[in-house]
Amino acid sequence: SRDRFAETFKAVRENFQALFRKLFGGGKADIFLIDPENELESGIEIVARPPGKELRSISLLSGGERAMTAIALVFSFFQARPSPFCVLDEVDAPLDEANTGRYGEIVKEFSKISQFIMITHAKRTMAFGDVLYGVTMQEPGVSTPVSVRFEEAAEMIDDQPVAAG
Amino acid sequence: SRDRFAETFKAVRENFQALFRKLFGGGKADIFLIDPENELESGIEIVARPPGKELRSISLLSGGERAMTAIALVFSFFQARPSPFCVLDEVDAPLDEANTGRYGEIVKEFSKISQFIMITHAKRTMAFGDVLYGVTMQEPGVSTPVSVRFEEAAEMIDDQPVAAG
Amino acid sequence: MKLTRAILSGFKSFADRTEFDFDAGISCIVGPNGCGKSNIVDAIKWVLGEQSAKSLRGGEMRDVIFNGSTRRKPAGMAQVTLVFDNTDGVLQPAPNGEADTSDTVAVTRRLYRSGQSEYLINKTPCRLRDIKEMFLDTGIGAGAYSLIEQGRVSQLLNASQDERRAFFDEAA
Amino acid sequence: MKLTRAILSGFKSFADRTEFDFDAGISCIVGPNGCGKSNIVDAIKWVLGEQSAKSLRGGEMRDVIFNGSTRRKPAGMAQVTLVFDNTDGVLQPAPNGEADTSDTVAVTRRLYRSGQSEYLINKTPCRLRDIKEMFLDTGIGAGAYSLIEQGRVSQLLNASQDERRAFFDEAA
Ligand SMILES: Nc1ncnc2c1ncn2[C@@H]1O[C@H](COP(=O)(O)OP(=O)(O)OP(=O)(O)O)[C@@H](O)[C@H]1O
Ligand SMILES: Nc1ncnc2c1ncn2[C@@H]1O[C@H](COP(=O)(O)OP(=O)(O)OP(=O)(O)O)[C@@H](O)[C@H]1O
Ligand SMILES: [Mg+2]
Ligand SMILES: [Mg+2]
Repeated sequence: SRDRFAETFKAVRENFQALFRKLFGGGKADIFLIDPENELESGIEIVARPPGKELRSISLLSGGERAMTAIALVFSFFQARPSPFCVLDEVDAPLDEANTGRYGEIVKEFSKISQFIMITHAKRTMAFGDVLYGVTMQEPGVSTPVSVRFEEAAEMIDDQPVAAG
Repeated sequence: SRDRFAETFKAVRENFQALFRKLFGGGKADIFLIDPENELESGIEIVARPPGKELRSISLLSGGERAMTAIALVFSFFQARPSPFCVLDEVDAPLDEANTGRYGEIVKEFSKISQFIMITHAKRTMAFGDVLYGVTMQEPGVSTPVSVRFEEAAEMIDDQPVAAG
Repeated sequence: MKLTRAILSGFKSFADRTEFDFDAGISCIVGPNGCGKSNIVDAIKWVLGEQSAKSLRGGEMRDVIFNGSTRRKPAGMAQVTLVFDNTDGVLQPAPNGEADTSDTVAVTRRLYRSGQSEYLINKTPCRLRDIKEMFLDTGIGAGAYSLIEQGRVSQLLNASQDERRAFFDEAA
Repeated sequence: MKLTRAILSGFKSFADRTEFDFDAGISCIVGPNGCGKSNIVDAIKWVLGEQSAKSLRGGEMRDVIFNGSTRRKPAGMAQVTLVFDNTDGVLQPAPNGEADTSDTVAVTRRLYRSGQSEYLINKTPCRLRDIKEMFLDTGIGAGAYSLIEQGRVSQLLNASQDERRAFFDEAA
């Protein structure tokens, strides 16, 4: 219905403005209807300005900035209409360490209302998990579960600096 | 010219078959003309089978497997017609630790004939660099170079396991 | 409504019956490239009603059935079960129109190599639409924002204004 | 032919003149999200002749000029210079048709906010095509496989059979 759309959009929009600021530590972002007169069909535009930077096309944002902006958007929906569980597959791939930590923090906060399942290769993200599930292919081509404790996982992917040259 | 295409394609194809096996530690991959009779216009197909697995559509490969297959393809071109330098921007993003190491090793090997510039967030990849260039934004919105030594870089991105809960 | 368990059998690389118990607030699934983590996501999408093989990274739906390894024969069927704790009554299962008031709701989807499909709610055979209708308005289900596949995060920003609107309509 | 230096000035987030000395076999560029690493890749593409603003992540070419921060005014011009050691003579610079036999080849591209462009080889003004022709057959230049942008690796496999052929023709 039209009212539900307007109401949901308003909530998502407000969430997005706040969550972006939270994830970026400042700056400004917004989503809005291209054609507010035509609520039923109007496309949706998105703008984002990280702190200290000028407003420019979101295509010019970096890989990590785009990922953090998209994370803010996904969680804005989630905050407006929470689902019982949420699955996130390697969402942290383009993020640096600091942003990986912020991603983990926002998942932790939202995990008070819903279950989260995160697939990741990053030790720092794993540390936010209450439980770790390992998957392995001891027998080629066949997946099997393997119990993992954080210390083991951390060690398993620990960066041993490989001597250069 | 047609001869040059045929000759280059043959070289790239042989390189790809060998590099894939090297990067995956086995398995089998190939590129071929859809329509060998029509060399001038034929599209190119690619198949890849990681070791121990059955041959299936490359769409079913995992994110990391696809990245390693693409890396094998890029370096197959490179091996056939080396360029003086090569720039790789966060090619290692979907890779686990083991594959990140293999990616670094193949870059190291090819760096005997050309210069490589890798952009990365991964400590393990950084360790393959002979020189590290840091970029930072001390002043918001303005990029400035910063000298980085590996130990500093490693520390700067070191995974301090964040206590969960 | 809480997800408590996922059971995969013959689904993609999960040749053997594999059970995952979920009860924690945050679960992390880890493992090397190609070990099967994203296949678990596909399994959840599939049992919730995903009908697009492409959306499951395959060419046809039969691609989700374990099709062998160098040492094993292909499986004859793929099966996925999700178990939910429904003490809060958010789910209102009604397989074939008959209300089921249990505190636990198990949803099962099967696909045989012959192409035949089976669907069950709490062991009662039903239609796929019964499953999809049950999850309607819960925020879960194929296409929702509650399931972010590998590589999809950037697509959210690349989308055109109208695609973004379509995503919104689906989610809202 | 070896790349020895890259100098960015007013190019995207590099408001101030910034020099990178490359001589090692393997150089790694590191730093936090959004600090400007991929902008360096864009700078290299641009000075080698990239004419598609979209390929540089912008809407129009003017988007490559530093357009200010909360504390700084926009720049009036973007300039990038690449310096090559050409002792092996691989490059045969001929700005305006006049052969230049130096051991060092510097290529410069400028774009003013007015829209005016300037191109130079070893400080001799020339046309963009002189730069592109110089790099022809060296394996470098916009569109080649020697420059893999962020996120592009997966596209190589997603491509259709004909797109893959197009990529091949360009590279071969
Ligand atoms: N029907 C099938 N039968 C057997 N194996 C399959 C089937 N479909 C897909 N696979 C295999 O599953 C593997 C992919 O698994 P998946 O995408 O879950 O990996 P992943 O753990 O997410 O890895 P990454 O970390 O690289 O993303 C591929 O090697 C693929 O060949
Ligand atoms: N013309 C311009 N003037 C000023 N800043 C610009 C301009 N064009 C782009 N930028 C800024 O440059 C930043 C992106 O830089 P870049 O893509 O190089 O980051 P990065 O270091 O590669 O980060 P990541 O690790 O996330 O990929 C963006 O914040 C963008 O706003
Ligand atoms: Mg995956
Ligand atoms: Mg980047």
